[in-house]
Amino acid sequence: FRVRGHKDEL
Amino acid sequence: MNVFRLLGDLSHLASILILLHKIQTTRSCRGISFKTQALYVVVFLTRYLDLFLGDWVSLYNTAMKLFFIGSSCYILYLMKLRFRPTHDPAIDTFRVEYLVGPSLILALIFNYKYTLVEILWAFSIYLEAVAIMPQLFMLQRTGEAETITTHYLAALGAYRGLYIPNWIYRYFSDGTVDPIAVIAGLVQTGLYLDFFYVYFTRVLQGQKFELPA
Repeated sequence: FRVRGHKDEL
Repeated sequence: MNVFRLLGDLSHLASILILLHKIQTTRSCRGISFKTQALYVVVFLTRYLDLFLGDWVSLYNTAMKLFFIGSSCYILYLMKLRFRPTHDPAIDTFRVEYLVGPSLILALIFNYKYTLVEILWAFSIYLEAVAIMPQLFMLQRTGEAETITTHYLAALGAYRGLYIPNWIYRYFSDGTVDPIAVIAGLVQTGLYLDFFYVYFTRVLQGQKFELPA
C-alpha cells in the first residue's frame, strides 16, 4: 500500500 | 467516496445542525463548551487552507469545507455575542494550551512534508482528535446534559467513528493508507467511548444523561 494524506477527506 | 465516508460526513453535518437547532430553539448555549467550538474553528481554518490554493477536489468537497468553516464561525458568534449571557466560563475550564501545544509539536515531528500547508494540515488532524476534550470535561464536571446536547455529541462521535471503516475500505479499494489521519482518528473515536456507553444505556432508553456521582 502507499502512504499518503487523504486530502480529499474532510 | 464510499458509504462509510458519506455516512460519516452526513453525521458530521447533522451534528452541526443539531447544535444550531439547540442554540436557536432554547435561545441558550448552556452546556456547550466555547473552548471546544473555538478549537473547531482553528481546525477547519488550518485544514481547509487548500480551498485558497486552488487544489480542487470536487464541488461536494468545497461546499462541505465552506459549510464547516462558516457554521463553526457562526456558532462562535452565537455563543460570544448573541447568547453570551447563557455561557458560563466558570465551568468551561479546560486548558486549551495543553491541546494546542502538543498538537503543534506533533505536527512538526509527524507530517507528510516540511511545508507550512502540510504542517498545518497535520496540526489540524491532531487538534481535531482532542478538540472535544473541553466539552467532555465540562460534561464530567456538571455530571449531566440536556438530551439534545447528547444527540449532538453522539452525531459528532459517530462521524470519526464511521471514518474508520472508510479507511479500511480505502486500504483494499485504492491501496492507500493515511497513518496520520488513522491514528488520530482512532484516538478521537476512543475519547467518545465513555460517552457512548452512557448515551446507549441511558439516553436511548429514554432516560436523562446523568453521570454517577
